[in-house]
Amino acid sequence: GSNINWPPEFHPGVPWKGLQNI
Amino acid sequence: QEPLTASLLAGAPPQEQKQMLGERIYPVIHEMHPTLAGKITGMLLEIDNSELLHMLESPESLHSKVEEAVAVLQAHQA
Repeated sequence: GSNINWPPEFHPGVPWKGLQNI
Repeated sequence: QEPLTASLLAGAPPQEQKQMLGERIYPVIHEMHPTLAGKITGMLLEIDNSELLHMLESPESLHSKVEEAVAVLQAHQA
């Protein structure tokens, strides 16, 4: 199905979680 | 701000490497697409670090990648 949470959003100064599931 | 180099990146853990790259490309993307900058940056961070470094040195390639990402994002949201 479609992933409505994609893509992970980057915010400056906030640790990016995009790679957490790799 | 000193340029981000491959050796500078290599000294950081993988998650931190993406963070460092994101902090550099986000301002450029924000200039182009203020409302989508966070998502576009998130998409581009899925690209190999070596290519991201190249994109930082080559604004033209970064810009074309950003436009690609916007098209993908809009198709995804449609």
